[in-house]
Amino acid sequence: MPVFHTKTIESILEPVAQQVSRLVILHEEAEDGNAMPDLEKPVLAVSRAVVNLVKVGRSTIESSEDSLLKQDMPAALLRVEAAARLLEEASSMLKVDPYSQPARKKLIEGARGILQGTSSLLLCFDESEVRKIIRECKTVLDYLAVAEVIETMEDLIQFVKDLSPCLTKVSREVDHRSQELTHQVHRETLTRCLDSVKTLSPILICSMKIFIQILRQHCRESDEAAENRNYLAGRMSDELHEIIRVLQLTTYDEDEWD
Amino acid sequence: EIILEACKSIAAATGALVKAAGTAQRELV
Repeated sequence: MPVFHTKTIESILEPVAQQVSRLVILHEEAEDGNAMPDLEKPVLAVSRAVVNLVKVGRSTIESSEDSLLKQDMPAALLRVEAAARLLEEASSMLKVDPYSQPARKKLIEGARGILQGTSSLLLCFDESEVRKIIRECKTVLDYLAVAEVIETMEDLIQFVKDLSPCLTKVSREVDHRSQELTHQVHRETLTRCLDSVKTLSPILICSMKIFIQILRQHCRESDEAAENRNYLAGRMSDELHEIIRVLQLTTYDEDEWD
Repeated sequence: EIILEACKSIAAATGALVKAAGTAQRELV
């Protein structure tokens, strides 16, 4: 079962998570331990990377229009900064006493804090990216809601012109997202729903065209044609709602899928 | 994205630090 829900987050955090776990085990197994080496340089490298992340993070917060990102990201940055301070303190303490137990504990706490803070930050950023895809999905849903008021060929042409680019964008972004997910069931659900949307869209347009033609001829069958069109628009909407639901899943609760 | 690159740098630096700290302990275990 994967721990991280996207391949990008996994590739960034998994190696360091393994290193930290290993250090914790080593620390527990060798409680007295050997003398710690001078960690000033590697700690300085972490501190520099943290300063850069905080700078980049603040710039992201300032330029973003996503209120949730603005709300959540500062706490993650503070967490990373606090963890870096713990590492600096540990390094200073180990310089004085390379066997210091409190320093070792600080070192582990700091490394864990960096891992957790970076993880929170990546999650904030990822959720914001997901919200962008969801906005695109909702735009398509808005267009689908308009399908039942289209009664002329001119309006249908405009409808297709409006819907096509949004649908292409949703298709590209959801496809990319599904490839990014580490959870196979989520990935397959996104692919299946997206395939349905892509299959249904030309059929919907065709049903709208048939409805308009029947309406023009003042035939009684227009009710049936409208029903068929509404059914197809409804099916597409259902698939898009399912895409939105799965896009927001980040947990691995298998019970949910039972 | 720049923020992903910044996170990668932190992860790499932390990994190197933890590895350096772990090496001394490993000798004892």
